[in-house]
Amino acid sequence: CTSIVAEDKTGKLYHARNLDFGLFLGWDVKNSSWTITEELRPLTVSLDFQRNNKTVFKSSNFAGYVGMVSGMKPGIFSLTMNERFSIDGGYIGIFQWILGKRDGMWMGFLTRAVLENSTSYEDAKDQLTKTKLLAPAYFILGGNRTGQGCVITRSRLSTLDIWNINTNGGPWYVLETNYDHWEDPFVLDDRRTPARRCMDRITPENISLPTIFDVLTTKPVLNKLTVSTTLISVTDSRIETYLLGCPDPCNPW
Amino acid sequence: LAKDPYAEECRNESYPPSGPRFKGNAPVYIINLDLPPSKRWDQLINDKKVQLKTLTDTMRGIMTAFFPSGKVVHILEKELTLLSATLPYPFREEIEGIAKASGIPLGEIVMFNVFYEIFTV
Repeated sequence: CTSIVAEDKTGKLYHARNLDFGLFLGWDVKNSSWTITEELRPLTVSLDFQRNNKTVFKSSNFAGYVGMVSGMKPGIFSLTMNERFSIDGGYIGIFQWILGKRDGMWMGFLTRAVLENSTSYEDAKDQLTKTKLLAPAYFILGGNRTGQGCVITRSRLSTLDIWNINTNGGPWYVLETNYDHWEDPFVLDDRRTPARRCMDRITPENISLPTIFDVLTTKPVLNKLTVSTTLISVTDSRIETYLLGCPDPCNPW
Repeated sequence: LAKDPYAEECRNESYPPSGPRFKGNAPVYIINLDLPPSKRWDQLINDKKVQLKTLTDTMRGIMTAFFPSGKVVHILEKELTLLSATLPYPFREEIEGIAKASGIPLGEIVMFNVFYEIFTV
């Protein structure tokens, strides 16, 4: 996955992500594609969660999955989740859960609860930072005013790092793939460098959802694992999800 | 290391999406949180149950490829069915509702919903 939160020169925030999934889960030789990736695309939906006929939050989701990986609370905050691989992975959390140690939360359930119940960027950040998890993750959070954007790097039990935008001399955007931002990405899976190169060309003067879409659909940021691209503007209460493929020649990940 | 052969120059003016990379818009559904959790997903699942069945069949097929006897898949599905009873409100009820609406075994729907935790090793 690749998630970006960026702030333009007026302080307006944009949030977008590529959802990549299906690595090593069946390769279709005939069509040169990942089987699960292709099967997730027709399951991708935009959801509008309502109570009393009023929108509580919106998300981009898979039919049949009740957790959240991308969503927005209109006018308040936006949230995406990127996968974080670790030896101390979710299988340990599941094992502990089965044995009765149930003080951690399932990743998708936490993001759903945050989107449903949190009332501010700070509240969402607090929940995503402090809640114990069953699996490690990256949470990418955006808000509705200047400086409200961050990447939260989570292990199962604690927060390893919070990387903020535009405060104390921080960058005008944060960009997360599937590696800790303070370390180099795996050399055979470096989507970060090309994505950053494209973002740096855009500058805060020209950043917008269409220009972020340009970044996310540039190969190898776009790759054979990409299921969809979601664009979010909290201020405009706007969330758009497009199903994407990567025609050959294209990186398998 | 050689330069990435498939990398390209940064794209420009690709929005609104079109061309061979664009596979369509995600359809929009309303999820009514005023409904009982077991009923919230009925309309969506009714529309997508064929695609969901295709996916869960593929996941089962991949596991069977790793463990051809089928015993591991059987045990996993049985355990995941039991696991559903431990999931918190309203997720347990929603997952059970999805299994009922789709006609897909509960264990397979649970697996789809906890796949992230399984996959992060």
